[in-house]
Amino acid sequence: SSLFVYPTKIIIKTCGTTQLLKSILPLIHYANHLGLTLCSCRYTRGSFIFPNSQPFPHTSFNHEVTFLQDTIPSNLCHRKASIMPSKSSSHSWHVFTAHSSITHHNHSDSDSDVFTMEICMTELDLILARKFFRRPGDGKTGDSAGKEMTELTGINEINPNALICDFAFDPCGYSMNGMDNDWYSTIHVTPEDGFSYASFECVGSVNDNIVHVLRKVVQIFRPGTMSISTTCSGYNNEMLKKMVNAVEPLGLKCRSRAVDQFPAGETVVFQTFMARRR
Amino acid sequence: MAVSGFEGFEKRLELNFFGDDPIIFQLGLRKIDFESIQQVLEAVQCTVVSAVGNSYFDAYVLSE
Repeated sequence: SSLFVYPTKIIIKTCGTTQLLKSILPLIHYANHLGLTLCSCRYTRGSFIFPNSQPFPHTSFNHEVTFLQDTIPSNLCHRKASIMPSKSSSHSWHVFTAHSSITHHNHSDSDSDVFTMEICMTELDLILARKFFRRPGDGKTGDSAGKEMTELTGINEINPNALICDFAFDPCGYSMNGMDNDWYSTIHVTPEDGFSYASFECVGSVNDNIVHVLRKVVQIFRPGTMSISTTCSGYNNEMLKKMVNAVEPLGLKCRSRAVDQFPAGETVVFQTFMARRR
Repeated sequence: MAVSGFEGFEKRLELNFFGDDPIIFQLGLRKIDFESIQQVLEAVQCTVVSAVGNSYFDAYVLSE
């Protein structure tokens, strides 16, 4: 799980049975004390592997949306909730957004060529996933074991310019945050066979080398299934083509693509890929 | 699929704020002290395990 705090933006991403939406009210409270007012809220997630284990309000997307509607201030009046489908009923992308006005753009995401990419991967390659297990009695700290995993897996080669803060959990699991000037990236890995999962998220520009990034991510995890959700200010077909062209030569076939529009001109594209071997 | 196990799929929340005072934009939310951040995370049911910052933002690795 990760938290990013910018001067006017906060991003929290948590896994397991955390109750993420309960952070909204205290965050609004602390921000108000600093003279800041909430102007947009975006909540996203994939389909849980174990939905019945989630606590309220994460028991269903309906419950989450109701909780969001009741919690966020009324000035965020442009609201939309959507479940973006794939060909598999077990892989959907859940999105809720709310904006006060399209005029409040004091953060870098207002740039038209900037996008956020959220990748979810399951059925990780067994041998590669083993690299995210600690060796019993390795005598390392979470930080030093995390650093070793970062180098052993090639995660440090995704963006060689990034400052990486990494952590290895005991007995297994890995998280890292990357910082490259004002752009973040983050990886989280749950390597256990049967419910293995890894995520990669970054913010970037359509002019960046997205092909290199995607190829490295696929090579590090070799997932059986992968979804890529991109959020940006418009539909960029060239960028989507680049993504497919980066991933398909590595044995993943694009199976579905869903596009939806959200308030303040946001476009979300949700693509799913499956390994050809399956 | 396993009967039960650790839920890897994350929930992601992004909040954007604005203010009238341009000085706020220099640090803004980064002025929230660590104790307050821990209180927020307590509501979420996770904790900070590692942290780093640069001149643009602060990044925390969390438990769970």
